Amino acid sequence: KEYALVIHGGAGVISRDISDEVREGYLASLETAVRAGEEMLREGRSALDVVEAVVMILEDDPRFNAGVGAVYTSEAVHELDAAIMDGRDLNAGAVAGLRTVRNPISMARYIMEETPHVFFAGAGAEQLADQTSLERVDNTFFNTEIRRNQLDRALQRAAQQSGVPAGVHRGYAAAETTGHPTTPQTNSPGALHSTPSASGSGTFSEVIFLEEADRYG
Amino acid sequence: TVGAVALDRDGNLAAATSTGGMTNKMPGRVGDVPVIGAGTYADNRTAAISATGHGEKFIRNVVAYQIAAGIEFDGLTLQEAADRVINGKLDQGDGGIIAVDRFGTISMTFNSPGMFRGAIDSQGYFEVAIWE
Repeated sequence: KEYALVIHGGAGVISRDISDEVREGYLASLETAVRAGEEMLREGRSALDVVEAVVMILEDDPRFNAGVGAVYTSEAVHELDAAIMDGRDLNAGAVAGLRTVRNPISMARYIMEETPHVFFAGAGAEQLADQTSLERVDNTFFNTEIRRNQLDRALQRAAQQSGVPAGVHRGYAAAETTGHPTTPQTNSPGALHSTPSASGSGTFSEVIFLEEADRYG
Repeated sequence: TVGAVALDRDGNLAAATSTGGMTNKMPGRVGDVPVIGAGTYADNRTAAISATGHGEKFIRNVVAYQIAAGIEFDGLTLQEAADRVINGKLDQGDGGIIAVDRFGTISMTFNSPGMFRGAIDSQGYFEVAIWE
């Protein structure tokens, strides 16, 4: 073969009860990304350029858990991780805990190509991003209602399972970065491991990843 | 999590993965699985791989590299190497991988109920799918 491209948008418990509209929406998003990548490959662009570009498309698509549409941490913010690797020379770049770079995959590529290092995380990654021309956004840029609802349900269920009264909070000032009121947080580590829930309603706001599935991205 | 792997006209491979992690995760927890070797790997001698799933499992099993190593050191095909790890070493429901080898062979292997995925190549193959 002269070229080939494969993509994924996450795995896990995906309800078969979703509506045709929702299913077609996901398939259309996948096709858009695949077709865009194929066009680049047909034109002779490098595999590296293509995988970055395709992942950027998926990061900007709110259907998927990356970039816009990313899930929330227990502190009601988004922490984004990305990695990229070049098969020609085993060069690689990775970043973890990004909060303000619109397309984390491009930050991973920057690390790979512009630094002698492989992996940056957290505050150091944000400081490094300050030295780039990559687009920066407020953390709320990644917000979506569906993910917020998932977090609220997870917190509610975790509080029920842990027995920790709803009034016990970490007090994290999430409102500054999310635009949402500070969310009640439990202090129980066990609260982070919830059991699978029943199937969603089949509407877009209820698709698709259930709680345990959210472990799977 | 999202990911992409590609073989270009020059015979080069690349892999990329990006994620928001899991809902309600502890701040600072990394996984699901843009970690080099675990969920992202590319080597022109073997394959480009991007994973999605239970990140801790993929990290402990160094999944992406194990698949590449199966090709390089054990002489497995891409699909054999992917099956050995995804269906032989991981637990059912842990997730899956997409991969392409240096010949353009495509693998989309997962042991979870579903995986959003798509593939295309220069010979006219095209697929987008969610479930088996």
